[in-house]
Amino acid sequence: MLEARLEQAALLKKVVDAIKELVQECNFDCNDSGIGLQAMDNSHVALVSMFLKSESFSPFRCDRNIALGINLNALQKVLRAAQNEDILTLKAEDAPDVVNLVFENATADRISEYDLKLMDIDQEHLGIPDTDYAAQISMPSSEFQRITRDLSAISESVTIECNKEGVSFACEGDIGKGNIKLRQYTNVDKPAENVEVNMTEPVALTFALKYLGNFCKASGLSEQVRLCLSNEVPLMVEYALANNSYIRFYLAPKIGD
Amino acid sequence: KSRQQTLGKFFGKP
Repeated sequence: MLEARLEQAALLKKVVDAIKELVQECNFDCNDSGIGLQAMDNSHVALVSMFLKSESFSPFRCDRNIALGINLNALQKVLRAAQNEDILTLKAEDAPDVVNLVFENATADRISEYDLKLMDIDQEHLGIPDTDYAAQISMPSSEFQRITRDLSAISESVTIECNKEGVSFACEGDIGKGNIKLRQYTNVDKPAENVEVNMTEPVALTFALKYLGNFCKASGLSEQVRLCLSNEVPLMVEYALANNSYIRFYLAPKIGD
Repeated sequence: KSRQQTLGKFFGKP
């Protein structure tokens, strides 16, 4: 059986908010190392890979592998009943028809319990190769969100270019063009504001802003975001969570005709 | 004009 207790319901609420635009139904794969999820969007252009390590829960118990097939819209309806600060416990039997969610407020004078029906989801898992990315950029997640939003107003696509000058986000649309340059920045007192650029070779790739905008829905999960790029491979956008848990998005590049 | 690629080209079945 599965029993996983989260100190703050906010984490699961934010995870579901972050992925439900991209994916409507997916398996939450539970095993003794934690709860994972891998799913592609319908067009097979973007993929979300999330893993909440067992250390992110207290306690965490999962005796055997359990796949919880969940409709994220339905899960979100149930999670709306949880306050951000509530303690959230997920429970399921070994071959479950439902997942049980319990929300307790901090003063333990309210306990809400919901059963969410599960579904059989036949999901293909893709092998994501380990990549030594040519460029890794860490920046405030709010900054990346703003860049994505601002450029979306001008164009459908952005070209992310990383060279020894720094990183640039450039786009061109009907009304004109835009370009945002970021340079390395270190703030010892506020490391969340740091911009870090590590590059082994110059990279330039073009991506659909629509998907980047979807990924940015995870901004509330982490103050920093990491973009990993190599020429001619999908972009990885990572939001690191506590206890080595993470939510990662992959996006296939666009190529010129 | 540019063309959107899909992930299947890059990520295989494990």
